Amino acid sequence: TDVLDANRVVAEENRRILKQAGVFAINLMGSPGSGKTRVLERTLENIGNKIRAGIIQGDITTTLDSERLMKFEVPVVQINTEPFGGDCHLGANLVQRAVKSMDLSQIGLLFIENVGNLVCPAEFDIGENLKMLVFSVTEGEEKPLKYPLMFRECGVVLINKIDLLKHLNVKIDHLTQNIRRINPGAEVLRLSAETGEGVDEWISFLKDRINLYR
Amino acid sequence: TDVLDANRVVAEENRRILKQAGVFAINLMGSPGSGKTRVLERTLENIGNKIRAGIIQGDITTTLDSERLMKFEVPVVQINTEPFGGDCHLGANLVQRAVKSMDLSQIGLLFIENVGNLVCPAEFDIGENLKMLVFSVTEGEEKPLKYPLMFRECGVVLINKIDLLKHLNVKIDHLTQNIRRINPGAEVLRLSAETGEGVDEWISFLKDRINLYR
Ligand SMILES: Nc1nc2c(ncn2[C@@H]2O[C@H](COP(=O)(O)OP(=O)(O)OP(=O)(O)O)[C@@H](O)[C@H]2O)c(=O)[nH]1
Ligand SMILES: Nc1nc2c(ncn2[C@@H]2O[C@H](COP(=O)(O)OP(=O)(O)OP(=O)(O)O)[C@@H](O)[C@H]2O)c(=O)[nH]1
Ligand SMILES: [Mg+2]
Ligand SMILES: [Mg+2]
Repeated sequence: TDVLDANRVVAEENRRILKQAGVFAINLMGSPGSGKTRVLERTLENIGNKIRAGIIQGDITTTLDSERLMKFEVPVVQINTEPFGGDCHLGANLVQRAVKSMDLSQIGLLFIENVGNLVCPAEFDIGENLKMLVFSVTEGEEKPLKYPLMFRECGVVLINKIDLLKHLNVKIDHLTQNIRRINPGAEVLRLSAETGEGVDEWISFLKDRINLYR
Repeated sequence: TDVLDANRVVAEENRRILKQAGVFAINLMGSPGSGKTRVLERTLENIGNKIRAGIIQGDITTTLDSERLMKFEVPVVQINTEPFGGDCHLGANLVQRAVKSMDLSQIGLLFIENVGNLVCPAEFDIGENLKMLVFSVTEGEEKPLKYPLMFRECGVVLINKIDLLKHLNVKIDHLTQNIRRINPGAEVLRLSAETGEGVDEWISFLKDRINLYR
């Protein structure tokens, strides 16, 4: 469609701008409340001083998520889609405005937290180098089959909230199998952003990816 | 926008068709995995023989949810949006096709389970008499502030999965307050579709609403 074509042109511009500045950009997606911001909090606590992170926080409205990240003293830019029609996903345009407002010389790793939605954000390239999905076990094990595009597009799927598994009748092996059926190439990691379990594996995957990019 | 205007015309047709047949229609929305189908299972188990229910199951792809409902021997029609572009919400057009394929003389209450999404479905009138939101406590207490449109549009909000509260740091009173801030007129009910707690209150609310409609 015209909308996606126009978006792709701007996304390519974003990718050039970020590449020139040596910034590795991650499009962080997932359902509302899957734990995207919580995972960011854990990531910022554990990535050490060598990696300089920056955050673009995308939401329909409020600055609630960016306020949670202020304590990490990293550059955070909030985007709200409500003034532009309340889109359920970030487009490359809004991301470009945010990118151009940041001092990219201070950043090596840029997280762009997208609007909570398991469908539309997967269709819009925003100029990222990696699409990442945070998926909560509380959503159920057959979602990869029902919402395949998101799982197909993502290079890494973080299965979050594993601390709750003992209270659920969700089988994490079935969930993982369903993810592999849709996207055999995805890296699938399990963690609890609440307890910290699995965070080390996620951080070492992240560091590997950044080193590959350099 | 033109899309919403065209949709509204078809939605009004749906509403006329359903009213003539004496059918009370509910647009059932919520995030992926919030428990929409689980709540439907509990509802069909408990509404008794006097109410003749019918279901339109909307998903991007698969018939997984309608297969779960087959055991209740009620008419179930599956709609998939993938063949029509993979929309993240049901439009009035697809709903009209489904409605016209059903024998409405056998139905008094029609549930239309929408695609799992806390944003777009709230914008598209499909001809329903009531918009209902199933919201899981696992999504977090401040979502009404971050995704206000859905909460503003719904006449009833079912807070689901309350059996998990004791394992979460979510305060259900804060969640309820946030819902009231966005939509003071909404009926807010708490339940666990898993354990059955609160289902009786939901069924009596539902029966009251159907009687009001008659
Ligand atoms: N038990 C448990 N709860 C978690 C975990 N991660 C996040 N949560 C909770 O899940 C809820 C949502 O977390 P957020 O970080 O706001 O999720 P989000 O995906 O950023 O939400 P939006 O940006 O609003 O779509 C909060 O109540 C968190 O405390 C986890 O690993 N385990
Ligand atoms: N603990 C608990 N789990 C629940 C409850 N209701 C649903 N679940 C679980 O939540 C997961 C999703 O439930 P579904 O009924 O498939 O949710 P849905 O909203 O219909 O999902 P989609 O239609 O795919 O968007 C499943 O693992 C259910 O067992 C509840 O009240 N408590
Ligand atoms: Mg967030
Ligand atoms: Mg369902």
